[in-house]
Amino acid sequence: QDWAAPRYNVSLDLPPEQRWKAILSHYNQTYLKESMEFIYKSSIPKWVQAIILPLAEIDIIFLVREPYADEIRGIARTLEVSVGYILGVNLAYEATAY
Amino acid sequence: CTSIIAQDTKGNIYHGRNLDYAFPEILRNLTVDLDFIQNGTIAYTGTTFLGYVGLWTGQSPYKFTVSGDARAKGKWWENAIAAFFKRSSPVSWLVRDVLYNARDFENAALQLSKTPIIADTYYILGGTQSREGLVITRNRNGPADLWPLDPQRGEWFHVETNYDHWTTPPPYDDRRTPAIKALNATGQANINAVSLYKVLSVEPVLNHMTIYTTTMSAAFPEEYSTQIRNP
Repeated sequence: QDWAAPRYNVSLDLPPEQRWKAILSHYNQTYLKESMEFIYKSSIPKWVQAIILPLAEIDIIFLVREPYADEIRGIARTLEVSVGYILGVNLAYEATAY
Repeated sequence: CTSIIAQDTKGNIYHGRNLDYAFPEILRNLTVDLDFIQNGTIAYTGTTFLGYVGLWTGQSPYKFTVSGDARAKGKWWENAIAAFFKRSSPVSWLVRDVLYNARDFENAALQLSKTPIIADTYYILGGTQSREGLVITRNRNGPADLWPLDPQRGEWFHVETNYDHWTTPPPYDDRRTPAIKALNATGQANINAVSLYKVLSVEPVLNHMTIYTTTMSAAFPEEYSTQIRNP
């Protein structure tokens, strides 16, 4: 059976790091964390992983701009995963579309 | 992916899309519709996956609708140069930027055509007025082709999958032909959000990698609707 996508609000009036926290709280954090890690490891080429993970540990502003950098930081903090995993998932298309 | 823009006989524009991707079992559970709120009003609406901040599908109310389809062209190192040295935009972040910034359909078309992006893609754009429909075939640095709706010449719909519209899709992945047949069978007088959803439900337009189907019309923003598919 098909089903309607759940619908939520994202407040652009909130600081970017806090925008996704309330939505993520509706979901099982362990499932989300494992899903992100699985997609990251399955879809991001090793050479991209080798660039993204160490740079993300320093500061992802080297790689991406605001407000997306702060939104990604906030998601990683909420899910308690590496910023590099979330950054990698967000660049999955760009890492594979060629 | 499959994106369709269509104009009915009254000049209303409808836009629908199937998003097909890897990991469908996981991504179906992560799909959400989001209203991005600013100062108490909806600035724009979009569909994405939890953890993914970009948008491949979205609507600026009373202005335009937009979807993105994958275009696999070029070399991996061209993407790397665009990302790390040119600091170009990820494809789905540009969609979000345009939903937030663009004044109208024309301005959205300009931004989606010209802003440098990391990887090639197709942007499909629908407006609120007659003839406001456009398929933008994108290279990293600019447009490769602009393909507007032209109802006066019988082109009341465009179908974009993952191949340049001026080429023939490969026989092992031809979703374009079944979609065109279904649209012609529906007819311009009968096209609307419901019939467009039915077109997007025809196999193989709908397939085992389809995660969700969204139908939208910028002139009727309350009708934005996403169904998670389980084909």
